[in-house]
Amino acid sequence: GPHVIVFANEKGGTGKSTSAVHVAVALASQGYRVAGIDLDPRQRTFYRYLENRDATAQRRGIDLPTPAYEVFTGDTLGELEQMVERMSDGADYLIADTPGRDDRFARHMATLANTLVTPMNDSFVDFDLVGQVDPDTFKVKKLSFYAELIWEARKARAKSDGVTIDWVLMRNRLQHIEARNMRRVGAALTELAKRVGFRVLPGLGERVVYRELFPSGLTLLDKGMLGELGVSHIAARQELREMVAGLQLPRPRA
Amino acid sequence: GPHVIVFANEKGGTGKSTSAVHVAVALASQGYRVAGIDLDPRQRTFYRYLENRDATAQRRGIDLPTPAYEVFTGDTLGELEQMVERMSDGADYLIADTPGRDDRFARHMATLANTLVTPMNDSFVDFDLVGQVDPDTFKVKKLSFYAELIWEARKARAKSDGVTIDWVLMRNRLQHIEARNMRRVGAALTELAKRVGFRVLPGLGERVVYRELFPSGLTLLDKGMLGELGVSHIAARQELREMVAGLQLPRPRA
Ligand SMILES: Nc1ncnc2c1ncn2[C@@H]1O[C@H](COP(=O)(O)OP(=O)(O)OP(=O)(O)O)[C@@H](O)[C@H]1O
Ligand SMILES: Nc1ncnc2c1ncn2[C@@H]1O[C@H](COP(=O)(O)OP(=O)(O)OP(=O)(O)O)[C@@H](O)[C@H]1O
Ligand SMILES: [Mg+2]
Ligand SMILES: [Mg+2]
Repeated sequence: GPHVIVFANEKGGTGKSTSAVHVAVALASQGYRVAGIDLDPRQRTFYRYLENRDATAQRRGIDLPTPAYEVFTGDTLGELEQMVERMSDGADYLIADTPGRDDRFARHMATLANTLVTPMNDSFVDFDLVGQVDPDTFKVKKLSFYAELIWEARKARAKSDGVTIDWVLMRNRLQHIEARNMRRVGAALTELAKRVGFRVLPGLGERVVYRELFPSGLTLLDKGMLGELGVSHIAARQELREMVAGLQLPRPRA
Repeated sequence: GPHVIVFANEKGGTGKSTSAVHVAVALASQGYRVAGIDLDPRQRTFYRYLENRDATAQRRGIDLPTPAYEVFTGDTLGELEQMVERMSDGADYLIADTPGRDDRFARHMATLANTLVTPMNDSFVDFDLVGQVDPDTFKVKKLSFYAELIWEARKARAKSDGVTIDWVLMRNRLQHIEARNMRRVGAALTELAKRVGFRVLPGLGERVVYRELFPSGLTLLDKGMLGELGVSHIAARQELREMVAGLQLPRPRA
């Protein structure tokens, strides 16, 4: 079956959908067969971005590397398993974008992951769901509920079929000008990583190109399509390439 | 009763809690009696920020202007009404922070608002929940579900007691360096504002000071308490002052 990549964080607005879309399009652009499931039937950001992409391809009469994609609107775990099975057929990678809330389909999807990506703003507000820190030393003094939730999910998976889920905590919307805060959050993440079993990835910086192309469904990878937006995105493309490489995905022959 | 300010946006991570905390502390610092209710029993960011603030006041043996605050953990609308009534007693302002998901308590709280603040990232990803735009002109071509939800809530409120809820769409995490995207989102918001009945407020810029003080519960308004963080926050304080002023709140005698 495909390598399953799930984007999960109960905290809202941490970049799950943005990361999921860019990883999916990056892999499709590299020639792999990519399928995506959007588990947020209401907001459906992942689905909407790719729907806009298809509309642009049609409107301009061009081909754009695009994953197969659907939104899950079912009511039962059985229905989710059916969609996962169907979308997995012939896919090298299955990508799942999940909602920013406590959701039983999101929790189930996390247990099906090979790679579980938890994007996070560089912020102790976001960090608070994984660990609480001392206000003076910024050391982690207490584990929080979301770290425990994922820890339990990984334990259950290892017990059921021996597979260890690669849990990647991906820092998002990084701004190097915020050096002190970035250093503190980084130190807390490094400390917690060992205790709780995730690894930390630098991820995407705060860049308008990761969001201003949503209405057209284009991405910074679509060189030549961007018209006035085709400003040099060399640094951003390198950043996205490094992020995908950092996910350490197995590479099936394309 | 108090003037009720509700922070609501079904989209996650748009700055509801960050704005709610800073407005609450700003009003408390001005000498008003402020009460706050956190409607997110799991994440409880608003509650956690103020809990950290109380802990800092205690630890340092100082007084910090702080609202009364509780988190709602009930199961019924009746219980929510009871908490609202209890917290409203003696308060000039009642502030409610609500979760970034479709939540019946959040929906009910919105109908109780005098001022309903919907913070939003400067992003068509966030905008997509209020309106869909044309990828070439960026004009609003279709209303989205969240705009309709709030429109219906305001209509129901006006019908029930004649009160018009002041719906404020507050742009958050603004970065003037993103001029073109900012202009496009601004134009779409201005267009939609007339059709749907909200007004647009510039809100807070992207500043690390709005999040790096979460573990101590301090804010940029706590001059003299910030030690090494007491770098000149004059521009940020002015920005927060203008945001609060922009809410056009009635001012009871303090
Ligand atoms: N690296 C980035 N640079 C610039 N903007 C970003 C970046 N990542 C995310 N954003 C913006 O931040 C906001 C939140 O991102 P996104 O919607 O991807 O998060 P999410 O975790 O999927 O949210 P939700 O919990 O609501 O599903 C959006 O407005 C998005 O455009
Ligand atoms: N103006 C700002 N400047 C810098 N960082 C900000 C600003 N506003 C919000 N943030 C950060 O953005 C993230 C989301 O903000 P916040 O938690 O307040 O949003 P929310 O709408 O309450 O989220 P949720 O839907 O999960 O309740 C947090 O990491 C917060 O610290
Ligand atoms: Mg999303
Ligand atoms: Mg919040």
